[in-house]
Amino acid sequence: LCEINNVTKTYGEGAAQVHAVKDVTLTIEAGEFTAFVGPSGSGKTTLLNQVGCLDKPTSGSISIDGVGTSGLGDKALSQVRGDKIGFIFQSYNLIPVLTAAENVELALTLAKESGGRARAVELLNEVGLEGLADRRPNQLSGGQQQRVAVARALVKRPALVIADEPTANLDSASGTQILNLMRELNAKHGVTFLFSTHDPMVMEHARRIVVLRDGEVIEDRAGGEA
Amino acid sequence: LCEINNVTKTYGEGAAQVHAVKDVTLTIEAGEFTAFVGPSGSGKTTLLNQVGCLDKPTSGSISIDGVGTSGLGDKALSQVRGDKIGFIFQSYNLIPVLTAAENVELALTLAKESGGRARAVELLNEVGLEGLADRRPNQLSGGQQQRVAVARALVKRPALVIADEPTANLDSASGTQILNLMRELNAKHGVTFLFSTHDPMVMEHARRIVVLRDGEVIEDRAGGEA
Ligand SMILES: Nc1ncnc2c1ncn2[C@@H]1O[C@H](COP(=O)(O)OP(=O)(O)OP(=O)(O)O)[C@@H](O)[C@H]1O
Ligand SMILES: Nc1ncnc2c1ncn2[C@@H]1O[C@H](COP(=O)(O)OP(=O)(O)OP(=O)(O)O)[C@@H](O)[C@H]1O
Ligand SMILES: [Mg+2]
Ligand SMILES: [Mg+2]
Repeated sequence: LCEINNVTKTYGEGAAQVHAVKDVTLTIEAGEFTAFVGPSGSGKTTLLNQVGCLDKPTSGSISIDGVGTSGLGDKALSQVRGDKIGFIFQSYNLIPVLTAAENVELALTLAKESGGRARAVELLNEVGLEGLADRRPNQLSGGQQQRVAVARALVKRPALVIADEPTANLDSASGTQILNLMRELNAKHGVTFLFSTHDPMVMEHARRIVVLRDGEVIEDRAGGEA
Repeated sequence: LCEINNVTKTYGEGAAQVHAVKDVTLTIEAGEFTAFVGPSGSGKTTLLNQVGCLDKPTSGSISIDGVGTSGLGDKALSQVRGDKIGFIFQSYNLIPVLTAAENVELALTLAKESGGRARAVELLNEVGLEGLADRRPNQLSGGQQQRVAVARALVKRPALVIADEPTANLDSASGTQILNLMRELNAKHGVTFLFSTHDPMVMEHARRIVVLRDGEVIEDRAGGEA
């Protein structure tokens, strides 16, 4: 599903240059349930931003579903992203003036698809937020906002979901609930999941674990569920 | 240090009314190292916002160091807060146009105190962010931003630190590093720490654990370090 070839991402210039991701090569098969782990600052978010078409590598190439993405212009890149990828950001990024349901159904509304409200409410129930569809983000707890972001990523049934620390603000029951939802989508519909996480529970549910340190892959092993 | 008497916080009106905190009474002694735990949405952030003078209870009263805070006007309340309390927010709240060091030393700069830069760099080193003092928040990973927020809360050596999910985005090594820093401040300088957390590691280091569910205290027990 994803070919990541010699991807490097560098920030800044000269002595202050930061090598956030250094020459990473990986293959992601369709249907994977894979956790990226490693110390804070090791490059997990940066690497997933490249794979998720939110950013372009400094060098190297990425292709999603056979489509080379690292050479595309911004408009074409966001088309690929919109069609194929759902993203859960490390800092949620909900729109403050929209309700939970409006945040979730936004992608459908923009695509002029119908049935958005019903689908949003269904997903909000599945992530444990029954009855909270009409709250705004500042009327929700940190963990509740995080779960709205999970529902939003899933609304268009993307082929690939990239989830950056999806359980960081959740108690173990809520974290398990959304992880089980993701495993079900993975098992029944073949949705590919790539996680960035520090949560041992997510690692136990992963079938593959890719370990980063200082921007490099230092280990690629079976996860708890392999 | 803190007297929390029959504190209730309610949002909204009528049928949509949310009882985020329901009639909580607690005493916090100076020098405590206490974790507030409970499911997502159980009221931890809301309760700590009342104690930290960021919000006022709907009913009930709070006093910090003998000063009744729940009846104060906004100006007086922010004076108490500025003098006595350091806050680590669940979503960090760093100022995007300032560097990490400028964010940390801001409170000293506003109080026209000198030595801010040196103190900021010292604290950034203590939370594991050597060399990152001049980066802006969007040039830092999620966990690095969270640690800048920790350093900022400690810069004025407050009597009370309220830390809302301080390790949520940290790997276990970074989380242990900042928790050890906090334990040292607690042991050597008597700084009181109140945590909201889902992290078992923080609970193991706490001497007292207060368990919330649906806005009520359902358990008040010894922590791992009691
Ligand atoms: N402005 C508001 N209007 C209505 N309800 C609110 C508002 N702010 C918070 N709430 C509700 O109050 C309850 C407590 O929220 P709080 O943020 O204190 O939970 P929490 O224990 O910190 O959860 P988490 O672990 O997810 O951070 C939640 O059910 C939340 O939806
Ligand atoms: N715009 C930027 N300029 C300079 N350095 C940057 C920039 N953005 C990120 N970095 C650096 O790149 C490195 C990788 O960051 P990244 O966000 O990928 O880490 P991470 O593994 O997701 O960490 P965490 O677990 O804390 O979320 C970090 O050292 C960070 O400071
Ligand atoms: Mg990250
Ligand atoms: Mg909270």
